[in-house]
Amino acid sequence: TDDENQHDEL
Amino acid sequence: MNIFRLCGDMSHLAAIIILLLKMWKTRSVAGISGKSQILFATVFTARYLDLFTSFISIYNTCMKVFFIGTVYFTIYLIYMKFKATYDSNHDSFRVEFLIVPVGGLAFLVNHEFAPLEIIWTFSIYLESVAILPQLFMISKTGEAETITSHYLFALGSYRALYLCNWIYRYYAEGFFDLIAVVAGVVQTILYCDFFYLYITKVMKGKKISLPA
Repeated sequence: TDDENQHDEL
Repeated sequence: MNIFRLCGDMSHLAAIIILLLKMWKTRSVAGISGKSQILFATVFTARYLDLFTSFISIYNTCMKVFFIGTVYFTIYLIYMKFKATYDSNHDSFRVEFLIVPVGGLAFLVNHEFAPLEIIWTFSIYLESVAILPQLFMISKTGEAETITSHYLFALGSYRALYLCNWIYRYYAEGFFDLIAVVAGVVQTILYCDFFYLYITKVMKGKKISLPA
């Protein structure tokens, strides 16, 4: 749920 | 999403499709390193665990599912369906020499000491060196089929395009992921030798063959 650790790349 | 990122992803997609078509049409996995494909399967599985924890976009989810699905299908073709054509004698790179140090490094150098984050970091580091068994195999046999060269060129271009994407994102969005960038630079450097051969030989209609 922590947005900071969301990786948006493949 | 920017043009570099999109081109990078399309290049990655093209690489996978080229490889599958080569194997399917020729009914052969000759010249393809099963070990590199197992490493890529490890990379995708580890990195895309976030399919279960976070949703980014339909595009993101579809690409992840496609990459995971196709890499396991590729492994099935190499080790089962077209096993007879698999050249295991030349696929002799010791992958433990990659997995162990990369695993250790992921523990030591990461953005956050949390399980999913360490696994993500592991996948980024492992991807940067996952092509080595394939390159080793080519150096051992001294040649690569032209279609295999196209595959490698597309696969190498993907991370090079991501480097452009990261430069763009740094200036446009202030986005900067040191781990991904350093690993991406390493990954791209490993292909440089191959890029040179591709441009000087394959683009002129010759196949890659190394002096014995």
